Amino acid sequence: FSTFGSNLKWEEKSLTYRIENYTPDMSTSEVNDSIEKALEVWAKVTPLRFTRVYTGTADIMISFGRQSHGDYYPFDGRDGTLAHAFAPAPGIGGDAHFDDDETFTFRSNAGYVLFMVAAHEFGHSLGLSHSDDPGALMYPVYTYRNPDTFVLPRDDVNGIQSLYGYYSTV
Amino acid sequence: AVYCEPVSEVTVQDEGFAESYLKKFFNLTEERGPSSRRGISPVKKKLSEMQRFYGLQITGALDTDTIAMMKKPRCGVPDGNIAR
Repeated sequence: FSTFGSNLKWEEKSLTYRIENYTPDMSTSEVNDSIEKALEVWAKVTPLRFTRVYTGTADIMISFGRQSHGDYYPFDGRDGTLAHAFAPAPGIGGDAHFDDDETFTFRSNAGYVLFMVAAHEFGHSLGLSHSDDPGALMYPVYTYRNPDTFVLPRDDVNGIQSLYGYYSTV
Repeated sequence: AVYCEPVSEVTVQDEGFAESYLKKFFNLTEERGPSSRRGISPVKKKLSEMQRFYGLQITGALDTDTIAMMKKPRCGVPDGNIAR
C-alpha cells in the first residue's frame, strides 16, 4: 500500500459527506446506498465515522460531472478515467468526482459498479494513494467485484490502519 | 468482467496515447533532466517506471502488454510517488 504522506490525513475521526448530484444511470436510492456502503468499507476497520449532510460544505463532497467540471482535471469521456478524488485537506481536499460519461451500476457488470469505484475513491479521500498490489482495492485499474460479498483486502486494511489505527467501539 | 480488445501491434496512435498517459499518470514532462542528458529518453524512463509499478516486463519500450494496461479503465489519480 501507499499513502499520500503521514501528514495528509484527517485529524477528526468524525467526517461528513454530501451527495451534490446524481447519475441518471441509477435510482437515487441505489446511489445513496452505494455511497454509504463504500464509506462503510473504511469505517469497519478504523475509528472513522461518516455522517451524511444535505446542505453546506461537507468534508467529502461527492458529485457526478463530465469533461471539464470545475477542478482543472477534466474527465475524458467514456472509459479511460472513471473518477478521481483529492487527498485530505480543507476545501476541495477529500472530494470525490465521478465521470458521468461512464455507465454506473448498482451491482451489474453491464457498467462500472458505483460501489467499487466509490470505495476506491474514498480511499484517496482518506489519504491512501495507489497500491501496486493487483488484488488491492487501491490498485488503480478497475476490476469488477460483487458488492454483496466484497471484503476489504488486507493490503488496504494495512494501509488505512497505518493512518488511523484500528476499529474502536469507543 | 472488463473486456479489452487484444492488441496485436503498437500503432502511431498508441504512441501518442501512451505519451498522454505517461504525462497524466507518471508525470512525464518536456524538461531535460539528468537522465535525459545522459541519453536516456524521458519516455523510456517513465515507461520503465510504469512497467515496474504494474509488474510488467521492464523493457522501457511500448510493447503490447504495456499499451493494453494503459487502455484499461482506471482511477484518474496519478500513480506511484507522483500522486504525492
